[in-house]
This record gives sequence, C-alpha cells and structure tokens, in this order.
Amino acid sequence: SSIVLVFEAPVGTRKSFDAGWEEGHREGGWNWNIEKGQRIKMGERLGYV
Amino acid sequence: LRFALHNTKVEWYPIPVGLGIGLLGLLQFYKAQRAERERAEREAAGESLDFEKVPPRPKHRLSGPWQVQIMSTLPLKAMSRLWGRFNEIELPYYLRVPGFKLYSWVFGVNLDEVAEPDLHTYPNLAAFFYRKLKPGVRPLDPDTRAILAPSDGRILQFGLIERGEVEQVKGVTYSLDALLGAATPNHADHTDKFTDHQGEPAQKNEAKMLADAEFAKMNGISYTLPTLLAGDQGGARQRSASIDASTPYKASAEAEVKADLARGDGAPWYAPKPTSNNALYYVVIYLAPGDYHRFHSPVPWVVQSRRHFAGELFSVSPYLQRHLPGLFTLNERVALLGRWRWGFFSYTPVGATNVGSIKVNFDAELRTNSLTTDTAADMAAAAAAKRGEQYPGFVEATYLHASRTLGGHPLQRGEEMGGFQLG
Repeated sequence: SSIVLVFEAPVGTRKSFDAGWEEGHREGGWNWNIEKGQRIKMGERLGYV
Repeated sequence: LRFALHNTKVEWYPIPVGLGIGLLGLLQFYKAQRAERERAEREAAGESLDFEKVPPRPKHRLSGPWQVQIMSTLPLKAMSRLWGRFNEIELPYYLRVPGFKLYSWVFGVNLDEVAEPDLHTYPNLAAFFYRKLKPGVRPLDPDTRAILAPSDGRILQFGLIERGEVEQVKGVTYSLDALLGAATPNHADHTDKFTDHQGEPAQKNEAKMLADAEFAKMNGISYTLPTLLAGDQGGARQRSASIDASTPYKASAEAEVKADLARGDGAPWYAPKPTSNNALYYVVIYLAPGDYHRFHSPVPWVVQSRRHFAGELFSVSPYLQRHLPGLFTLNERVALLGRWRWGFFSYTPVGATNVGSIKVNFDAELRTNSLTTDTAADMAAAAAAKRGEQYPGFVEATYLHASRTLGGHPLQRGEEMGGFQLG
C-alpha cells in the first residue's frame, strides 16, 4: 500500500547559500526535509513552509 | 503390488509456481475473450443494457515485461478478497504468539511499540496487521509549519509537479488528472439528491451517488483541477454531504483547523489564495508489510470530498513500480480532496493486492475492494458507454455538510484518519 500527498504551497525565494542557509532553502516557501528511499515514521516532518 | 510399493523409489518435485500463474492467466485470458465476444454479439443484436448482466469494465492494456502482462490477466481483486478472508480465520490460541512473533521477525515489526502487548488478544493476522501503537511512540514534530509523515513507510518519490505530471519512478510520469480525476460532478440539483440519502443502506446510496455522478457528467457541469486550485468554491459549496452522518461533530477539530487556515494570509480560508507564487508538490510513501498500517492527518486541513477509484489491485512493490508505468493511476484508491492553509490539499491512499481494503474513519459508507462497489462501477461504466461517453473512473461523495462553518470534515494535525486492512 502507498499514500500519495499532493498539495499546494508557496514557492518562496531562494536564500543565498552564503547567508548561512542550507542549499536549496527557500525563504517563505516550501522546503523538503526528506531523501528518496528514506525510512520515515508517522509524525516526523516531511518538510515545512 | 507389495513388492512394487515397497521397492519403487518415489521422488517428489515441486510444480513451478510460474506454471500455475501461467495457467491462471491463460484461463482468465480466455474468459475475458469470451465475455468480450458475447458483449459484441449482444451489441450487434441491438439488445438493450441489461444491468443483471453487466459486462466488466475493460481492463487496461498494459505495457511492460511478461511478468506484468501475466499479472494483468489475474483476478487480483478476487485474490485479494480471498486473502482477506483467509486472514480473518481465527488462529488457535497457542499458535498466536509464535505465529505473530515469526511474522514480526520476518517483516521487522517492533513489538515493543504495539499497544496491546499480549499477542494472544489478536485473534488472527488481520487484527494484528491493523494493530494500534502505544500512546507517545510516534511524537509529532513540534514545528507547526511542517507537514508530518502520515504513516510509517519509505519515501519513494517527492518533488514539484510540473505541467500537471507526477513522477512515479525516474523517467516515468503520470498526470495529476489520472491520479485524482479531472471533472467534478457538480450541479445545484445535487443538494437535494444527496440530502435525501441520509440513513439509507450503503449499497443503495452508492448506486444513487453513481446515478448522481452520471447525471452531472451528462449535463457537462464540472470544474477542473486548476479551477479548484484557484479556489473557485462557488459550485462546490452547493453540493451536500450525507456520507458521514455517523461521525460525531468535533468542535475542537473545527476550531483548530479554522484558526490554522486563518493564519495563511489573514484571509478567510475559503477566499481564493493568490496562486501566482504557489506551486504543487507531491510525495509518495510506501508502506511495507511490517509497517504500522493506520494513517494520520499530516496537517490541519478540511476534507471536502472523496473520490473512490475502483481500479485494479496490483502490488505496489518497488519492483512493479519500476516496471508498470502509471501504477498508481491503475490501482484502487481513495482520493481525499480538500484545502489547507496554503490552498489545495489531497491525500490518496492506494491499495495493493495483499492490502486491498482502505478504511476512512469518518466515512462509514466507503467500501473498497468490494464486489458491490465493483459492480456499481461496472454499471456506471456500461451506462456511460451506452451513451457514448467516457466513464470518469470514480465515484464522488462530498463532506460539505460535515462541519458547521468549514464546509468539510476538519482534521487535526496527527489525527488518525483510517488505515489499510488485509484483503
């Protein structure tokens, strides 16, 4: 069995890497906290706005 | 004879499993061909549609290696139902603990997390499979900006949806329309029809909903997914819910969701969100046989409708996902559609051969992997074909009257929504 989530979220603006943010971080937008193939448990974060 | 019996060496050889699968596939292939021939003959003779003998929905012609081709000819849903029945057989008391411990060892179940530590209390594998966990073993991430994992599992895919397409595996994509359905049955007359269904048996209700869907489809009144994303709730709000009358009203959930939605940009939740800076994202989570199989709400949101796609029940193992394009758009699934603070939100549990039953706690009338709903879908498909139209592929029901102010069923962060059951 599988679960597919499709959702709308703000894109935000890319924050400079030099500013101390992790690469790909988007300020005010959606950011993932997962990797492909990763084991995850209910309640852990997939990402955040 | 005695000499022969005592002195003849007997050797046993297993019949290859592939031979058995091939035979079943061949029989199913001939059966499908015969049904198709009979249907063509009936059509040629100009017979009217007989709902007592509804032809099954035509199966998709699948591309892929021979294993996939053979699998597509098998009666997967019947096999899944049989598997479910088998697992509901009560196990002898003294076999339960060793049996469940063996299962846990093979599939990696952590028995320390199980809510009921006495394994004797689970009468069969189906009950153990749908086990609850101890309170507190799955703490929710404290960051309220986060989307939480809805279940235990493995992340298969995630990313941004571009041009309305979702990537299943690398290089294989399917459209969002195919996954969630495009046209939404929607008509002002719908309200009365749905409201009249209160308290009726599920089977009758399902058939009526099908009739409603057909009615709306016939009248060509619908809105597309982009319209839904843009926040056009006008038509949708005219539809009415009847399907969760058994669900108690939850003031706390409503208050939490309402407060959270209002935080988005200060506008009321139902106001169209500015979509210019928004995008659609997706994530696919695979639940292995040993995983906890109940699923939860990842955010505070409002479920406005559900679409039941009575499709096939292929395995969703990573192997088949690599070899069967559009697997998620073929399998039986329940797409729950609604809104969260940033706009559109959908949650789609997809069934598989061994785990064919999808349960949604607040939808008592939903029946998945059921012969009744399959027949109802076949009827709708046949009726649509008779009118020369394309069957939309799903039956839709709405929850718009489930809440006093939100126009849907509110769900709290981390709240249990339902689960997958064996067979």
